[in-house]
Amino acid sequence: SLAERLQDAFKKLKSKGKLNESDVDLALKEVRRALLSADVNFQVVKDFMKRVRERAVGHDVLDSLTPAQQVIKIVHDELVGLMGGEESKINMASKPPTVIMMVGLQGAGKTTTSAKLARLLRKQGRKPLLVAGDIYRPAAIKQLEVLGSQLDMPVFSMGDKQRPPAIARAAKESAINNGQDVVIIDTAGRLHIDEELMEELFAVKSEIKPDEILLVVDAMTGQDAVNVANTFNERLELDGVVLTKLDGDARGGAALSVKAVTGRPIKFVGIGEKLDALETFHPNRMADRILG
Amino acid sequence: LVKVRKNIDESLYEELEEIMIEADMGADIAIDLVENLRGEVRQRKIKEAVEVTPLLQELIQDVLGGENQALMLNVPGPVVVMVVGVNGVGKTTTIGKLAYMCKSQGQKVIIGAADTFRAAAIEQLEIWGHRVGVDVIKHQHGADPAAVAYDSLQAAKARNADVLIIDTAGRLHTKSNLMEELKKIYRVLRREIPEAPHETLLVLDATTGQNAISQAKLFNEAIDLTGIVLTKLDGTAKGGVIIGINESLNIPVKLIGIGEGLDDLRVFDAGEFAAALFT
Ligand SMILES: Nc1nc2c(ncn2[C@@H]2O[C@H](COP(=O)(O)OP(=O)(O)OP(=O)(O)O)[C@@H](O)[C@H]2O)c(=O)[nH]1
Ligand SMILES: Nc1nc2c(ncn2[C@@H]2O[C@H](COP(=O)(O)OP(=O)(O)OP(=O)(O)O)[C@@H](O)[C@H]2O)c(=O)[nH]1
Ligand SMILES: [Mg+2]
Ligand SMILES: [Mg+2]
Repeated sequence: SLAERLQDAFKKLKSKGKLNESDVDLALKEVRRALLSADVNFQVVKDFMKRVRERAVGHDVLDSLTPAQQVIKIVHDELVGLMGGEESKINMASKPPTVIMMVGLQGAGKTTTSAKLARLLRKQGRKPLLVAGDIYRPAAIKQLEVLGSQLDMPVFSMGDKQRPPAIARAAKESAINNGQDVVIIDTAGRLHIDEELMEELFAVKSEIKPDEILLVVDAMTGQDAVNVANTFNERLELDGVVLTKLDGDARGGAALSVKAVTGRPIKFVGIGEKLDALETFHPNRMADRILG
Repeated sequence: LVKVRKNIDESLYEELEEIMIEADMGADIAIDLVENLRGEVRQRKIKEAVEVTPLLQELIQDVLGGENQALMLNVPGPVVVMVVGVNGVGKTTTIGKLAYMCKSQGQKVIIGAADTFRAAAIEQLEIWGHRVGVDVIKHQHGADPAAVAYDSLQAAKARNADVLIIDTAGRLHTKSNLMEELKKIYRVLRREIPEAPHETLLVLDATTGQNAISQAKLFNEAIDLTGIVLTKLDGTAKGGVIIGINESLNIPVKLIGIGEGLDDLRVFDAGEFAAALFT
């Protein structure tokens, strides 16, 4: 573990006498290594290590009997400070319905998360409507309808011949007529570099002015997380992020990368394939996980 | 991607190391490759900065084994291809594309819909089968995947299919009960045809970071992988993690996915892959 490697590093360094700044720099290489192996983006690690170093070359590390523990504490605090600080809740509209848009790369978990979120919001007393906004993927509409029926949750669909902005508009009107106060729009997975499809998302946003746009990101995403998050944020102005598939053993460094580069909070985490597997984000647990 | 320079200096090596890390090759591998590169630059007495990156590409290409490792589809049929991987990486879509590729080469293809778990997985695969014009063998949702695999193989034999491609449900490699299910499918196929499955392909998403190594390791321990399909290379991710997988597990990349259409599947080319890391 990082704690053990840091202890070994400091043991060697202290055996030569009192610790100095360059000793700490040597030990910090272990932290950098841990963050990169956890898939935190290279540039994000660089910036993060600057902040850590500033605090780590102070007297509470240099004079400490347990410098490794001090450094871990500093790194952990910095991670939690960076990733935390916001409540994991959806921005509710002052006048219903609240409209939520789920966006992200192919296969990230948008459709499954849409259903999970609907279930969660219903438990909180809302009346959600799921909207089948993916008109491209084979059987995408069917997939959302199956999940909706598993939850006994209504699903709005206009088939795959209408365009997503029109579908979103009609879904919002339908929700108003049927007394549903949360509309969750599932969209097709797309590359952030696909001009046409990013424009389509912008068109949906302009049409129905969502209260919440959530970027769904796979926890195993590597260095590319910053490119994806940055582009989606620049085009759409995200409100939050959902990190999925955290029930695996991915360290999840993408969480730090995405937060660092967009400033948008991670609001929920997906922890399984079942529809009850959605939790609010805990920055301290994420920090532990990233540090390994 | 590499800045134009006059001299071979430390900043060049640092820049190359950064590019490799950002390509998801992993810090340790990037550092090792830079060390090898320094040695080669000295040995070959290279003086021009512009010659360094092509040399690094050459070193990477060497690691990837040089010859392109095609699918072994030239044995008497049916050749059985089992497709596995974690959730959402592109298994089902890849199977549609692979069926199309084989059919275009004159082969009779059958698909086995052994993902009986995920919502509308069977319907999704049936649409692909319809697009390509190949039969899809399926049971009802919730059926035993091994039973579907078994029936698909019987159908492939009875209909004289050249290739049988079996779709499986996405599963995290850390879930031992799901890995056991995969082993059972493998055993069922092996009992019917001693060399089956002839190909066990792990589908990896190019956007995946270092976790891909854990995925490859555990799927390989469960069912002895013969190759990797690296998908979503049409994005900005480089998929550099396959270099580490090649080095530590000796599993070659055989195919790459470069889009969501029927035709977006290519045979892996190490030279092109190495070059793309730096562009
Ligand atoms: N283990 C696990 N699997 C998940 C989680 N979230 C989603 N999945 C699975 O990931 C796969 C992809 O999920 P989808 O909901 O289809 O992803 P998507 O983003 O809608 O995909 P596209 O519409 O094709 O872009 C499915 O097999 C899901 O069951 C999670 O938190 N944990
Ligand atoms: N851009 C791009 N998208 C791809 C590629 N391969 C697959 N996809 C997309 O990735 C998403 C997931 O593909 P699937 O084939 O459903 O993935 P899967 O591994 O079968 O998913 P599960 O069965 O849920 O585990 C779909 O939206 C596909 O269109 C590719 O090479 N490039
Ligand atoms: Mg979807
Ligand atoms: Mg599938």
